[in-house]
Amino acid sequence: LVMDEVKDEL
Amino acid sequence: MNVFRLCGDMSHVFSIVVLLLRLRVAKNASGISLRTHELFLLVFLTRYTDLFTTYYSLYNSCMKIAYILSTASIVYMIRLSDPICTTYDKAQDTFRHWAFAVGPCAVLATLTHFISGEGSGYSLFVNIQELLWTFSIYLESIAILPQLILLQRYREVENLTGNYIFFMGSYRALYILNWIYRTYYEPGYRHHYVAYFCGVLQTLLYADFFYYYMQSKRRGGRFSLPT
Repeated sequence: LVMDEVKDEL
Repeated sequence: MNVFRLCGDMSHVFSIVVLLLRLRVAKNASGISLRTHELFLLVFLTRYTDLFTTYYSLYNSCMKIAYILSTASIVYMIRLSDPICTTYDKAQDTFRHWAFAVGPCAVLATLTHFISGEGSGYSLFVNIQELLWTFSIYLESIAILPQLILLQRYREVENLTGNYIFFMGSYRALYILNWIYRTYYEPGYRHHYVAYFCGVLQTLLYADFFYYYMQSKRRGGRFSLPT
């Protein structure tokens, strides 16, 4: 999932 | 967290503070596009739906809430807060943001979501969340357009507005460095090409504006964008 990969970015 | 991302985030916060101060101190919204800030509010609201579902870090949550609240307060001031709202030049803020920003981004996001197949096997809720996230990435890249078009109509751009654009541009440029850094130093960091593409597009939009802005500053003359 996309959100898992860049989860810590704003 | 690396130094590029931290600086990028700080630059983003700083640009918002610059604008908030400009509104509060000058009590004047002329030259500021309400539509751009409504688009940014929509960007934050659609991207940060994970505030309710996943906890990453205190920093992460606080920044998300800060972006939403500060942008909401910018929108509130321009729309409703007297006397600022009376100085908002609605007649000049004409970019058709629903037809040319929100609509196309929603279509693009839907297409990428289904073509990439990212959401398959996940619940409907997760799919909607993913879809909104992709939409927010697209929308953020062009959310500054109403502001740039509004500034085109003004003969002169204030220093503060120039600074705002500069810090907003730096924010996304630093994020690009952050992605490059992560690619090299974080094993298993997966590329996300939609975010990359939009990040570069966004940076170019700001850089283009800033190039003309600096040129006119150096000449000491009046500022106007080429049409």
